[in-house]
Amino acid sequence: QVGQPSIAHLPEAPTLPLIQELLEEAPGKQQRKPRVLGHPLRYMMELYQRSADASGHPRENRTIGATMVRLVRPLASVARPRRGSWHIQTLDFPLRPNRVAYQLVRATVVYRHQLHLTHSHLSCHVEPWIQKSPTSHFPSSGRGSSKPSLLPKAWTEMDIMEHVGQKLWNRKGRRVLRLRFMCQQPRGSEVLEFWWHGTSSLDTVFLLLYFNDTQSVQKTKPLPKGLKEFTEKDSSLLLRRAR
Amino acid sequence: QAGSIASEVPGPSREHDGPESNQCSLHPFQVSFQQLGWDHWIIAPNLYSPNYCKGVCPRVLHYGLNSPNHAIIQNLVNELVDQSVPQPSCVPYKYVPISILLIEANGSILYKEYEGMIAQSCTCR
Repeated sequence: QVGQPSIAHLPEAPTLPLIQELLEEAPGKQQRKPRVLGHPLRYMMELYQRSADASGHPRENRTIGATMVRLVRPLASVARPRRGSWHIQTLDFPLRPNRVAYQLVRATVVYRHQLHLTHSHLSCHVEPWIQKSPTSHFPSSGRGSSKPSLLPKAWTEMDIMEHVGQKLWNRKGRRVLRLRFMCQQPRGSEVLEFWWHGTSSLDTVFLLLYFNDTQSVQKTKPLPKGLKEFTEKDSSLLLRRAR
Repeated sequence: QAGSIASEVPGPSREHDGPESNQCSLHPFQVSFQQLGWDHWIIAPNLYSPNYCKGVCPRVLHYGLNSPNHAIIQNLVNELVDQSVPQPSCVPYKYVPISILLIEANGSILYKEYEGMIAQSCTCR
């Protein structure tokens, strides 16, 4: 609350962009910090340490290539019946509407390509979910189209930028990116059906969305009201129009 | 004639500008996210150093302060024309960003660089 008349001359909206942003992103004070432990948090801590020093200053030689990175965990996993030596889970990642000021520049999925068990191990990979995929087709090796990254050897990062624009909604009406997490057990090894159904992939597969801030462009040339509302509903359409 | 204008301006005096320790300058300042009430969602960094600018702006604004021409004129107006026009204020000149790691309400983890979060130098304007 500021009563100084000079403040009233500032542009009306957004008056306090940082505070507005914090209100959108921050959980309520009464809400406890969501319990996110394990691999996703560890991964993001490593990403942070590579990109910023202990005081929070962004490193000059950072290779992150974006000003914002969001790690998204799957909403839930659905295990499919085993097909031969293949175990398959369908994973839905929520894709919330993006703010206009941020442009998606890269999307990857990160997963463990080896799941080590007590007496065996599974070779895993991720592929985009396709509605009518041929049931007979399964790749013979696990890695897919991964590209080199700074990840520990146990993790693979795969570019899925072209699949993020797919239109898919789950039963609750949320827009999702659906992926298949597929693991193969060695021939002749113990059947792991029970173990697989009880396994949560929530910590072994996650989505990374890289955004760049385009706020300066937005300030100089604001979008017409109609287009702004349109883009808030679906940022991918904006990207197509810009092209 | 810049020379004649300058000759009208009295030289810097400690009497007017105050002691040097009171001059406009950057003051280091550190705060924890707990003090700001944000510790329930910010994971890193632990401490935040926004710093601040404080002090008296001198009547003759030297190059080191990076003051715009307007500030120099306003100083002259205050000195020579109308004292109800205030002297320039001591404010941040350059800022640097800060990287923050936070947990969102839905459990997503966010790395984000926020611009203009740390004052790095000060100016009189």
